[in-house]
Amino acid sequence: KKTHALLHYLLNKDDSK
Amino acid sequence: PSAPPAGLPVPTLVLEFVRCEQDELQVRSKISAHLAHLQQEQNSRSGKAEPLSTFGLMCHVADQTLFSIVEWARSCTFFKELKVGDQMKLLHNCWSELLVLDYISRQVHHGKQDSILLITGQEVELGSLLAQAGVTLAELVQGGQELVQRLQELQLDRREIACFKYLILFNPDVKLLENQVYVESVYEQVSGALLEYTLCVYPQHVERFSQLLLRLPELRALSVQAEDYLCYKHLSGEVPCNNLLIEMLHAKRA
Repeated sequence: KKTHALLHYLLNKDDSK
Repeated sequence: PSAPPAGLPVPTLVLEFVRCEQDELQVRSKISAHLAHLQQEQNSRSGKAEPLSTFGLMCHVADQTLFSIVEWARSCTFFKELKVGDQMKLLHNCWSELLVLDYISRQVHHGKQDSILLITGQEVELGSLLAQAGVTLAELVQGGQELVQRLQELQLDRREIACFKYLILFNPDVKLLENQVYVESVYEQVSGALLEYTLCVYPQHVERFSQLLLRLPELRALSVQAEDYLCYKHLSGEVPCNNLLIEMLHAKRA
C-alpha cells in the first residue's frame, strides 16, 4: 500500500508532538 | 443568507458540525503562505526550472485545500471513532466531492456571476478564465456555475453546507468498510439532523430537504468530471508531482 503513504501518515500523525 | 434568523431552534448536531468547521481565514492564510513560498522558490530558481503555469499553481492550491480537508475530517467527532483503514476508504471515495463542494460553496457566497473566488482570496474574471481554458475545463467551470446558481436560488446556508460535508464523507455506499454499520448510522443521523434543520428553519419550504439532497448527485457528477480532467492533465505531465492530489487520484482509480 505504498501508494497511500501520505494519507496514512496524515491520518496517523500525532499532533501532540 | 449565510445564517438563518437568530433564535430559531437548531438541532445540536448541526451546531456541532458548524463548531467543527475550520476557520476560513486561517486556511486562507496558510494556503496563501504556501503559495508565496512556492513563488519565492521559483524566483530563486529563475532560469533553471520551468516556471509554474497557472494550472500548476491551481494544482498546488487544490493540493493544499485537500490537506485542510483531511485535517477537518480528522477533527470530526464521528470520524475519530473509525479505524484508519476505514477513514482512508471514506476519504478515497469522497475527496474530490469535498474539494468541489469547497469550491462551489465559496462561489455560492461569493455571489458574483462574472468572477470566481479562490480560497486564497483572489478573484478571477470568469471571462478571461474561460477564454484561456480548453473545452474540457470550460465545460467543467460552466457546470460548476450552473450548480452554484441552483444553490444560490435555494439560498443554501453555511449550516446546510456543513451537513453536506458529513453526508458526503460518511457515504454508506463505500464498500469493504470494517465498520459499515457505524458509517450508515452516522449518515442517517446527519440526514435526520438536516431534515429537522430545514423543517424548523425554513418551514415555508416543505420540499427543501429533498431539493437539497438532489444537488448531491450533481456534485458527485462534477467531481467525477474534475477527476477525469485532472487525470488527463496528470498523464500529460502538467500536474506537479509528489502531492496528495495525485495520491488520492491514484487510490480511487487503482
